[in-house]
Amino acid sequence: SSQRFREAMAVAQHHDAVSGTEKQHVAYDYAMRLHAGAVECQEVVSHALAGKMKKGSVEPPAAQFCAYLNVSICPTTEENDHFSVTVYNPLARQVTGHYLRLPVNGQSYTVTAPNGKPVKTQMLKVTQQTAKVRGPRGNATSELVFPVTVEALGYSTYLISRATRTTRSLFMPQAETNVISMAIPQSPRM
Amino acid sequence: REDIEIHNEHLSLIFDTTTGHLKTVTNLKNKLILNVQQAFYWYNSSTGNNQDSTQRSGAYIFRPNGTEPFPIHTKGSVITKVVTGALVQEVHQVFSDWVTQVIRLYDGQLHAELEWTVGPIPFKDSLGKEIITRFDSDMQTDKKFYTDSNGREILERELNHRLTWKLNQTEPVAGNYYPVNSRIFIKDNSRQLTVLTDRSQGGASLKDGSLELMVHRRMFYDDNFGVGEALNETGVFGEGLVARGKHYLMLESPADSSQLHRNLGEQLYMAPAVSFTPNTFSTQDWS
Repeated sequence: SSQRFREAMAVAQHHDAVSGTEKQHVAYDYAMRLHAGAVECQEVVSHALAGKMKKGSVEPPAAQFCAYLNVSICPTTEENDHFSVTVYNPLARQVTGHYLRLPVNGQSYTVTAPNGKPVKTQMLKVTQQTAKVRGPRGNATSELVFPVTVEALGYSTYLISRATRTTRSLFMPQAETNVISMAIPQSPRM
Repeated sequence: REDIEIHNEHLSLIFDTTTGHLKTVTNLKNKLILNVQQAFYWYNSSTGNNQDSTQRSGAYIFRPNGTEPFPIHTKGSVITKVVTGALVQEVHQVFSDWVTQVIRLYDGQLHAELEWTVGPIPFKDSLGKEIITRFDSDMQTDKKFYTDSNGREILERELNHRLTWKLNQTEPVAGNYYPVNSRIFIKDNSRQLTVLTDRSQGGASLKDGSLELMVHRRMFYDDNFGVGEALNETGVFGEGLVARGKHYLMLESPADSSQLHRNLGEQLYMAPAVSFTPNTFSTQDWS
């Protein structure tokens, strides 16, 4: 059953799909097939990671994916105070300094690296501009930004917990965010 | 009242106090300075009746009806917000109510990230529009620019020229556009401006030191090449599509650029896959 994405990609080799010269309803069909294939691939990745992350007989919960991170929407990170992020690196070399931006609703969070050390984070407000999308909107108020390091062809898991008043002060290296707001210029068309 | 400046240990970006546009990029390590003006523009699509001399723009055809695009800007500065912090700094710009951009510098990264959001493209004026982002710099590029054809092979392009046949240029804009599958760059003796993309786009360098990429299109006529309908995707809510994407800007010496943009290109193309699981374990239990 995990051929769906492969088949969708095969169908999309038509130059219409590549260059966007298909009729609109065909464009929707390409998108639907690719999406169905992508969802199936996520299940494959989830099973592969679960296999790797199994601790003895303990199966980790199934991994969830967020397709709208680019518009600050991710139900898992918005609705859970405690969650883990697993980052898989498909490159054959270590990746350092790759930043994650996770939509959240808390004020501050502790992020713990695989080696148990706290990771420096920065919180930024989600603005209308960054979340400008119509349709299913998340309700994140902020984005939690932090760097990750992942080995070649490997994965790293970071634990994120919403900070309570005590944890916040004890060990939460959070970078300050300063915001300078300008008056929004009024264009005649606005 | 001063120019706004953000920097990390590699790059410094300065924004003009009057327009709010990006105006100087400095590579702090190699002391390379690029004077640049980055902004968004729109070409007015051709209409007509698809006979040769009046070929319309459409899904197949990019054929602006003029060589100069129209600037998209508001009165005064386009900057609405500046965010500074130890890990990431951002400059938020609003060029119009349908074109916004966030320029980011992450700590430790060699490139600047330009996240553009364009659309829905206005349609009440019945004018088809092709939206570009354009970098106009002080480089002497001698009519040459470089695009990749498949993420690996970089091809040298020359304005109004074809390598293997004598070109009679009749489309000064469209005739100089090439596919940009992951990156486009211009260079002079000491500097190279490379812009990597997160998707395949079209791009060109129509003036010395200039580099442009098309980010969105919307037209209202069929170009009669077979699709049978206009490239006018109205989206779920009928207003038109909002497109969002990223460009990654590097300013390095030509000698350093080759290796650096290939590294970044690979990292973008094979970006880490991120997945989430609700977690009830404490840190100790989990570890």
